[in-house]
Amino acid sequence: DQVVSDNELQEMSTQGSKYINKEIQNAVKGVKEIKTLIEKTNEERKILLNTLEEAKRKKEDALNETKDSEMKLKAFPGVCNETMTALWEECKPCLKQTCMKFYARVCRSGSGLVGRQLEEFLNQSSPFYFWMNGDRIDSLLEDDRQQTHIMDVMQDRFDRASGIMDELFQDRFFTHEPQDTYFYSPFSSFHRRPHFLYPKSRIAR
Amino acid sequence: SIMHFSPFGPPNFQDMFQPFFDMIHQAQQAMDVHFHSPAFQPPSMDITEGNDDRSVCREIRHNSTGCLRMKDQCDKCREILSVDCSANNPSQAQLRQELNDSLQIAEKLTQKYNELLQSYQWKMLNTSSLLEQLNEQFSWVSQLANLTQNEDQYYLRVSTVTSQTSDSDVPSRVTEVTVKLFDSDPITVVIPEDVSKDNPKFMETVAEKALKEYRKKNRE
Repeated sequence: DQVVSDNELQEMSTQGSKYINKEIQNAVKGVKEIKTLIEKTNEERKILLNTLEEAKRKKEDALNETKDSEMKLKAFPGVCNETMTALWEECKPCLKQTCMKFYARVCRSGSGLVGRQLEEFLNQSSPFYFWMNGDRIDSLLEDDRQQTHIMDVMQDRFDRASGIMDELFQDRFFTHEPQDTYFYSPFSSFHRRPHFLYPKSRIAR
Repeated sequence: SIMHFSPFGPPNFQDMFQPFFDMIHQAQQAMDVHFHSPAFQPPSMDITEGNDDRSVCREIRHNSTGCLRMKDQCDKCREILSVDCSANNPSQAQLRQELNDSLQIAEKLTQKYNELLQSYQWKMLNTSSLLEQLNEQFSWVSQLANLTQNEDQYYLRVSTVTSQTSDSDVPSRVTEVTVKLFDSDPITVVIPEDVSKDNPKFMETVAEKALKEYRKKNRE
């Protein structure tokens, strides 16, 4: 049964609209809080990025020194070749067996193919490479390549996201000045900051 | 009140929120596509401990160099590493020592860099989740730009209020209220008997339920 009059319906609509208006304000307030959090996180991110760049410089210096020493060492002709070659021939089967056992136990896939690949690899490797810890140097270079790739991709994504956020936070909605008597901005504490996520130097660069 | 936002009458959602939904969504996607990708695994640097099995498996599959990490388990392999060639050339021994020293430093610094990279990744993830929160909290309002085409001053309009017996096992009287929120299709909410329509909380409960439903539909 319809239990209310038209007037009552109108009054109820007004009451309901007030509640919705309040909820819109809450959402807007929430955005303000999240924006502040994003700003704070971004400040921390920038500090971390500086530390990261410093660490990268140090790491690359050490890598260059390692590569230099490796080059110089490689320049020595025929160092202890015979002794090393004899030991290498005995090292290879043990290394292959140990590695295949590990692979079958831990990696659990395609042992046959890996076994052939490993044999070929050991036959082509030189004991001198082994003696110089060439594998560790190669691992370092591979890690460096991966780290650079990860950092590049991460920065690229972040640059795209922050570009959009910069544009978003420059919107009229966020940038109304509070002294404008005709407009009231719930974000009155946000003064116009044209480059919210980018420092100026970064834009210039 | 956001009613004061515009000097020319009720707020115009089109002007206020138009870019928000798309932009927040785009920003969030730009971050997420990468971080949620299974390919995004930071490299492991447990070179010295040799206990990162997954990384060793990957290296073995990739080019077999992972196997060389097991050299310590074979006597003859260990002997190669301790071959002393200094009798042939003393400066060569010194050079080898330098190489080993710089290698150790480089490994340590690479490990340190990796740890920082992971912290940086966490920071990015934090930003990404804040964008997600922003989207969650705000998208329903920002979508109003697309959903409100008329200039009705009511955000919520009640069309019918009926009283009837509920369908549950224990029959009781309930009030069914049909409302329209913005430009939505009619939404019907059911209010239990104990919240009478004369109760000041009645419309708040109706609006709350209707908004909840509206947000749910928007998310879908």
